Amino acid sequence: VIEIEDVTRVYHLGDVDVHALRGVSLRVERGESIAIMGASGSGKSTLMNLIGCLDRPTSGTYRLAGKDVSRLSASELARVRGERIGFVFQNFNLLARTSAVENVELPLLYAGVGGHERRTRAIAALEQVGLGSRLDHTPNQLSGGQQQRVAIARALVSQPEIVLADEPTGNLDSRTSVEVMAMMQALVAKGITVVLVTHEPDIAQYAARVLTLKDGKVVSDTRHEPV
Amino acid sequence: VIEIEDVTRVYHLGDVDVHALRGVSLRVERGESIAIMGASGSGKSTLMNLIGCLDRPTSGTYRLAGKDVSRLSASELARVRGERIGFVFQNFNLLARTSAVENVELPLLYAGVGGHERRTRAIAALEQVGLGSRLDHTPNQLSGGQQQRVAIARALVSQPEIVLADEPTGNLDSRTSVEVMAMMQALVAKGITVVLVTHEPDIAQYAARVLTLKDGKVVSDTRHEPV
Ligand SMILES: Nc1ncnc2c1ncn2[C@@H]1O[C@H](COP(=O)(O)OP(=O)(O)OP(=O)(O)O)[C@@H](O)[C@H]1O
Ligand SMILES: Nc1ncnc2c1ncn2[C@@H]1O[C@H](COP(=O)(O)OP(=O)(O)OP(=O)(O)O)[C@@H](O)[C@H]1O
Ligand SMILES: [Mg+2]
Ligand SMILES: [Mg+2]
Repeated sequence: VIEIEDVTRVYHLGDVDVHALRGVSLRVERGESIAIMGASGSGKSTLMNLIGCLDRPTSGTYRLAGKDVSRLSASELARVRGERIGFVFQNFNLLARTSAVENVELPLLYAGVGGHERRTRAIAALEQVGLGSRLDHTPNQLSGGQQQRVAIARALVSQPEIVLADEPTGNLDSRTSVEVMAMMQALVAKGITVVLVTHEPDIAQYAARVLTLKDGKVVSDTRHEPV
Repeated sequence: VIEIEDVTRVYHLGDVDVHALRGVSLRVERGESIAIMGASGSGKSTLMNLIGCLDRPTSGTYRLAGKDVSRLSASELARVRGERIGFVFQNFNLLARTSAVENVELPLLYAGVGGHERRTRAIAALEQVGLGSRLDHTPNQLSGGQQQRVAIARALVSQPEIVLADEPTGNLDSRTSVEVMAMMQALVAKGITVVLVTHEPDIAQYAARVLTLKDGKVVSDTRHEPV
């Protein structure tokens, strides 16, 4: 479902060029689970943004469910993102003056889901990550790990085909992390494709495949029995 | 140097009260290293904000280096924070339109350090966390772990007596985390008091003492040989 071929991404800063991705190729089958690891600055979030159609490669091709993403218009890209992809951002990207439940309703609002169903589904998603008693808190009234869980709930509420999670347990204690990974495994069991970036080997072991990036290149791609 | 006695912190949200800390007492000697662990939402960041003089308890007392913090004026508090405490925030709190090196210079600017020395020390602090090639990048031109390292450099550049680090390795790969913890250990060896919040047992083992919070209370406080 995800076919990335020889993709590069260069950031231009004045007279300096930062080569964040230097020729990455990746094929992910529908329903696979894959963990992306690598040192800080190795290009993991840049790759996730490309997969999530939030950014375009400098060169190379990206086909999502058979369609060449570079041929899509801005509005078609937005629709693909809204309908098919759920994204947990490394820095959460929650709306600041908006409550947890309203943040989680947002993907459903864009999908045209009615008010009553939106609220019911958003509450269920927040209860699933243990935040049933924090529905009306705004992000600055939540702990770091609670904000991260709101971001997770928001990514999952529209039941997307592909979940992209960038360091989803970075601010979570071990027990809450295990609960979140159990949710991710339940998604994989339902045929959803899950790509997660993590620096923690204990979290990576939940995926059937581990890809390691170094300086913008893939240095290993191994399969194993998931935990 | 840190004496917290029976401190509570209640957040009032309309008609709901959130009891984030429910009677916490803690004595930290000068030069000690202590790790604070506990589930997401257990009160760790709230406690760190109190220790760092960024917030006041609802009840209880806090003496810092012998002085009752509640007796200090707002400007005296600000001076204590600027001169004695270095804080690594869970969400980094970097200035958005400001380069890495200017973000790290900020504590020195407040301390009245001259321009040339500020720049030299800020560059050295950034090189120490491996960001010598990222001095002029603004936060949105840095990876998550790079932003975290700028926050660490900023906390250490003024050589404070007390370092408070809230999840300083949450976005760092294992090798970079080990380098950061080696820096923290070097500070302890120089007599600096280090309090760090972490959810990772591998990181907590670098401290000589581990305090665990649960629902706003201390449930264990154990000492061991640091790694
Ligand atoms: N400004 C606020 N208003 C209301 N409630 C708050 C506020 N800040 C924090 N809380 C609540 O206080 C509790 C403790 O928050 P705190 O940030 O100290 O937790 P934490 O232990 O640091 O969690 P984490 O590991 O997720 O960062 C949480 O349940 C949170 O929802
Ligand atoms: N907007 C930008 N402009 C310039 N350089 C950038 C920009 N965004 C990222 N970079 C650089 O590209 C490289 C890769 O960044 P990326 O965010 O993909 O790393 P990462 O693997 O996710 O790191 P981390 O584990 O720290 O989150 C980094 O060296 C970073 O400094
Ligand atoms: Mg990243
Ligand atoms: Mg916290």
